[in-house]
Amino acid sequence: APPGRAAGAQSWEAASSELLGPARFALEMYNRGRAAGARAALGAVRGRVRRTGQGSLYSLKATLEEPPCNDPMVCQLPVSKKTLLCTFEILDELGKHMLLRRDCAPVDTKITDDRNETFSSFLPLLNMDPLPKDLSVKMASIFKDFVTTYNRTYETKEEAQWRMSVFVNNMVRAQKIQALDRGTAQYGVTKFSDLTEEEFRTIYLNPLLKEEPRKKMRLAKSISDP
Amino acid sequence: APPEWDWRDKGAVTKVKNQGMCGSCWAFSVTGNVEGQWFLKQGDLLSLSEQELVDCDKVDKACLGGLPSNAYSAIKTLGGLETEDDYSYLGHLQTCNFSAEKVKVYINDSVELSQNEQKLAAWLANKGPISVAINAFGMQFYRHGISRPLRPLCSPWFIDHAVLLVGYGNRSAIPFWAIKNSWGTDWGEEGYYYLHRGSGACGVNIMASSAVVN
Repeated sequence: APPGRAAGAQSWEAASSELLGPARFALEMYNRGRAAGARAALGAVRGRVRRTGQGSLYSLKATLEEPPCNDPMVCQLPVSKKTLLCTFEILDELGKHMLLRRDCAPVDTKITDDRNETFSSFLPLLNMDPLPKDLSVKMASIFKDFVTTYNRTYETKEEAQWRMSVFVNNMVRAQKIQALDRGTAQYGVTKFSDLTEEEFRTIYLNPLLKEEPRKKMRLAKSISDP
Repeated sequence: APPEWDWRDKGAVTKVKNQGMCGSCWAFSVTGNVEGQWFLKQGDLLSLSEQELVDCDKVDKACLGGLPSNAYSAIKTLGGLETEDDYSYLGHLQTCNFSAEKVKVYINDSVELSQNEQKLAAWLANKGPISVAINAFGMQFYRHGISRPLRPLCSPWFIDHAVLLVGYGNRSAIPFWAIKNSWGTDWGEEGYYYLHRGSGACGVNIMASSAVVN
């Protein structure tokens, strides 16, 4: 984008060279912890940049080339190289990069998740300072979408407002879980998104499982036949 | 073990169920395992009753939680399990309405399995789906893909959800366990959860067990 453009203005035709820095950062985060021969390589990159008050928000779509797998500890049979299509969102503030979103899937995957695209694009808005003026409108719209999708009903307006605040808080939690996951999982809106952590844990989980002592059973014999 | 295996492809797994607003995951994990064991031994896939365990397993705590080891003992003590149709799921505790005449499936014993994930894979491919317990970190917001949380966030010391391993394999060279959950088909990948395999992710290897049908 030309220098001097107003903060918040969107630049949809950013030069490729501007995207390479954030793309390489995203690749570095993706490959973190991998041995040299197991690192993915960056393919094509395209994206857009939005200018914020103190930095830039990059939304990238990149192809990554996963190397073939010949390590029997990882894959019992050799696996040929794979191409992944990844969506990254990187915030660049005062020269410091932060990965806000990483979502990768094989290019031949049948799972489409257009709905989560909207939810995930909304999350960086929560980190902006100051928050966008139309944030509450966006929040209400996405919450309404959730209520419709999962057929949620609330008895009072006050409860609905409370559940919306829980929903927004959970979207931030989901974003953090996403950022810290080292697999390919995508986290976001689910039918449990209007429950507090305490409610979810109390209703759906099983605290007895971590208690000791538990009844001992005999140990099964290992499978030795091929 | 074979490089991949999925008992869903072999007809050993019933449809995904829904525990509802009740902490009865332990019952679903156990019935799923017994369904698989009965199928492998008797050739008949029957959907079995979780409500029987919720109501009649007096050692466990119904919707407040339970342990698979207790559930196996309860099945042996009662004399077996009724089918889902005969003793349908309600999602809350009620008076035990077990009828020995309606038992369709029984078990002879239960075993604890190895904590080595390669041995678990071999056992699964050979013997059937496995009841396991995991740390449910992140599952409230899980949509799809292979989950692999950082170990401090998904500690095996804080296991809080019982599920069923039905298969394993690799996606893009990332090894996974295919896990049948009990939160309905409108959660996760059509009701299934995919967890990284080989790293002890979320304690998946800590509490593996199975019923034994002779």
